[in-house]
Amino acid sequence: SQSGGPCCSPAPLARTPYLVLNYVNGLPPI
Amino acid sequence: GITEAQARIIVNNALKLYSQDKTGMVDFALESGGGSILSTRCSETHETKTALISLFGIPLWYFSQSPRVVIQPDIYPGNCWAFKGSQGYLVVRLSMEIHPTSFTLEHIPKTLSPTGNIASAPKNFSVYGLENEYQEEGQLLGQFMFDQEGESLQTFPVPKRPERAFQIVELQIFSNWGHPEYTCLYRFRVHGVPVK
Amino acid sequence: GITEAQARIIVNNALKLYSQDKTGMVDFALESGGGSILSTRCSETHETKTALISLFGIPLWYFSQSPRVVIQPDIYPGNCWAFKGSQGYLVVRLSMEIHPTSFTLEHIPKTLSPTGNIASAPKNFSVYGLENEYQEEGQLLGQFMFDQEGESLQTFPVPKRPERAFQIVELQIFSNWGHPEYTCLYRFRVHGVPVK
Repeated sequence: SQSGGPCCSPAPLARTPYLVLNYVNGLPPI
Repeated sequence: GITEAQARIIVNNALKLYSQDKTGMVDFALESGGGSILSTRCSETHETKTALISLFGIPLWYFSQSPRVVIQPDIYPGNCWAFKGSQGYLVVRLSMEIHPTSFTLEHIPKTLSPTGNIASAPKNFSVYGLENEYQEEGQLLGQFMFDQEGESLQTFPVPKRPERAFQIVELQIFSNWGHPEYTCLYRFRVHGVPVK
Repeated sequence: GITEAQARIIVNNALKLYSQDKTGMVDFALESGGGSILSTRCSETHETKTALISLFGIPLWYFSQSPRVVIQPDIYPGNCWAFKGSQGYLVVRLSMEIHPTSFTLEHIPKTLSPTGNIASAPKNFSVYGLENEYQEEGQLLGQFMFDQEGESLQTFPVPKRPERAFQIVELQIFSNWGHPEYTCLYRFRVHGVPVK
């Protein structure tokens, strides 16, 4: 289910021991 | 009967579609094309501590696949993101804002699974459109089932095209095909029409 | 009309060619086979600062594709080397000295482009054979045009086989198909006959 409970909050990937990639300024060259 | 020339055309068209990421459709979730993983909500990577990386004989760390592999095209056995249990979440930011029209889920074929089965494959799942990363209840785009007896690549059309467009979608997996410990996601794609 | 057996032969042969790097020809530029990028002369990588890599929430660097991807086989959308503008240079050292016979340029098919077009594709280009890395004017091997309405993989035969052999070639791009900021090179291959 979507609402309620501890799973609503986004679990930050910042705690994970692997490299995270985020696009911050539009599309990469394609 | 068909002529040789007709047969060649059929074959060439089939190979052409195959070479176009097998679907001939843009995947707006693809990482190299601008998609990214924002969150896995409360689902946790299933850490098996089986793949040990060493250098000069010195153990360094245990390697496990990150959720990013779900939006990367390599689907060789093992190149999946495994989350604990059978309920998982993946929040994906698409390369651009689109009206989603269909989703594709892929798993390895049973013939390539060392265990002889694909019990770790997802079964029932839903996809939601989110207005922003932190929205708790998005708009349900559809509920689907990945069939373990079906093709290794299955595309699911959105039943009703949403009025608004989304750049963030959430994949929610509810069940798998029997694996007691984890569920493996090989590749999830999002197809649609970009907003003008 | 053809028989089922003949149809199977046509299919198998087409699959065989497809599995042989799609062309069935040696690519002497391929990095894993011994090719390498020597220089991009005065062309600059188009740095967009869009792909941010972080670890434990700490931003580390902006990622962008290097010119090496031009001699690597992964051609998924985004896995191209983008140089600023529409004039670019790439000096490639081949795995061995050859008499070049043809060149192959590849771009993503329009059907897979999130933008719906391939304006970033190269248009007019030339290939030169160089005696050494620092030679400024090499021997012109041919002038060609990549057709955006054509196949995503296009092979261009050298009009006149050069007398001498080369281990270094220079790809010069003069124009693209309309993108105002950058040109994307997905893959460049060099085919030929090795010197005995």
